[in-house]
Amino acid sequence: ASTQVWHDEL
Amino acid sequence: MNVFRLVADLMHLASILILLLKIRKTRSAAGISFKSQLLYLIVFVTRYLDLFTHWVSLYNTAMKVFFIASSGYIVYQMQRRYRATWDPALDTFRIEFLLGGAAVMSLIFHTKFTFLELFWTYSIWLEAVAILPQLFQMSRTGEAETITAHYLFALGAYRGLYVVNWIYRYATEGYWEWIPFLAGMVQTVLYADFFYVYFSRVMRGKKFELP
Repeated sequence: ASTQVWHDEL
Repeated sequence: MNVFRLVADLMHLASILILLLKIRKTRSAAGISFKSQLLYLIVFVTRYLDLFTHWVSLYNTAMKVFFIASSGYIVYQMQRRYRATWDPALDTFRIEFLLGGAAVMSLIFHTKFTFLELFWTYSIWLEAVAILPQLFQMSRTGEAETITAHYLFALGAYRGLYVVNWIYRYATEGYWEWIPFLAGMVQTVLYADFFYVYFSRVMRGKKFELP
């Protein structure tokens, strides 16, 4: 699993 | 994607196109704060570092590339071709405090202590206050060209609509991130005076003038 937070916005 | 976010993104896109139009048509960057434009360039570069690590959609990538490229272009052109058209003596807000304050805020308030996440959080806090040099300059001169007022309205509406989008996403998807929500609220509050003058004067065909 990725430790990165997912950002789907701009 | 919901309608608030889509309209917000389109307002953001429109704001930059209006700014480019203003500079081209009047052949001048007068009334535009170079410091605010520089802060926006820093905002987009630090936020979209994930351009190289995360694929969301073609829409997402195209918008990110446009926002980085256009803000870079505006900063570059204000320093080169339009250098003589704006007055640095009016643009005196101390952005060191904004750059430093956003750094402190992102070091204290973040969700993960990783390289990308810290830069993303930094961009969120910095964007909340990036308009301050522009608003400060306008409060000193007491007025703005109508096209500049339209630019600022579209830019302010973009983050204001994102706040609505976050409330909507929480209600419909249970999605919640409090850092951008709080930062978006701060930015919208900073805009309050501008919005008031915009609605009471510019929308009625009058010049943007502070009382």
